[in-house]
Amino acid sequence: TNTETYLKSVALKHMPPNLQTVDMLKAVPE
Amino acid sequence: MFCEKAIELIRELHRMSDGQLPAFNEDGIRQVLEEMKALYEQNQSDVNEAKSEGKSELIPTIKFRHCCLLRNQRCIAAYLYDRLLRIRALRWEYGSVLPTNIRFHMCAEELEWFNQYKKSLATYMRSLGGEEGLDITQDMKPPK
Amino acid sequence: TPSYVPVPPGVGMEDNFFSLDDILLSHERLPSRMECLFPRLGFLEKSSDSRDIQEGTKMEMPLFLAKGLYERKRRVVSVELPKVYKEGWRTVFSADPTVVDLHKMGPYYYGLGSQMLHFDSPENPEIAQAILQTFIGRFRRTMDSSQNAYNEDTSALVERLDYLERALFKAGQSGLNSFQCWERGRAS
Repeated sequence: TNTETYLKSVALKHMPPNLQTVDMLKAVPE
Repeated sequence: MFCEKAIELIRELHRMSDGQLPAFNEDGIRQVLEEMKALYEQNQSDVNEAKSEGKSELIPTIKFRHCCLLRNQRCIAAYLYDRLLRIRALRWEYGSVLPTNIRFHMCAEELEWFNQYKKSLATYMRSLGGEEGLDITQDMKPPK
Repeated sequence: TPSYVPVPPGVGMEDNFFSLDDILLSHERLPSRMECLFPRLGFLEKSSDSRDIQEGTKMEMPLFLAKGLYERKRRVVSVELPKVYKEGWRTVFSADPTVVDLHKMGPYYYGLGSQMLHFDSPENPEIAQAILQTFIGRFRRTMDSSQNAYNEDTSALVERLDYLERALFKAGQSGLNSFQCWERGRAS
């Protein structure tokens, strides 16, 4: 949650509407 | 070609494979976000034109720009994420108070992330080893 | 900082979203042919004055873009197999994989080769076999030299290795150094 919040605040919220999320579960390998 | 600024961000970190934290490249990120904005607006315009005038030949171009948008998003996210991994490592190397010269290389949001990480780690360590908790960041090498 | 562990590259045909190595690999350029018109993107293609990228244009395209545009059923973009994966070179590798300078021929020989399998080619089974057998043929030397070169200049040992092999070499060296440190009573 900390990391998602951070990514949103620094960059994702400034991106085009359809690109404002990253699927963290998929992105972070086990 | 698009996405050249984005790959520069990645190269900047990749060059420092030992985990050093370079200064936060705010300008680099801003440039990539600007490129994303331009690509998105061009695509919006072409999508409208393709729909209203039936210009299906614009579809390959729209897809081209969309690939570049996804790429820029990935590069920014990976750049920021890799920096967090470096910052996290600093907690284990330096303790909870980072040297000033390192803090200067962090943006405000990274400092906030670091503070939250410290709190999570502290909460976890308090939950270990009975009432006193256990500082697992100490004694990271085995005793002689 | 030993506590810094970057996101590793994906294995085989996979790639990891946050891996810096995978992102750099997918920036490698491949000779490609545009199989349809790309309107309004002519400015990307330096040799042309056209407003559009014309069908049939040959250009070097980064892997991520070629992968993103490629469609199995429709001809949008076609990618040329880099020569190191073609039959001629595959024969060289099968004769003796250890003689090839994989840094010069790569530097992402294994990674790029694995990614090329995303593009449907009738040669895919042979390409996959060649990559695998090359790795098997070279791995032992990389591992042996990484375990025997202690406290010396290793640049001659690594200069002909691709990036995957260099990472393995580095891992071997790290293990060797840690062991030596422990033997000398300096690991506590």
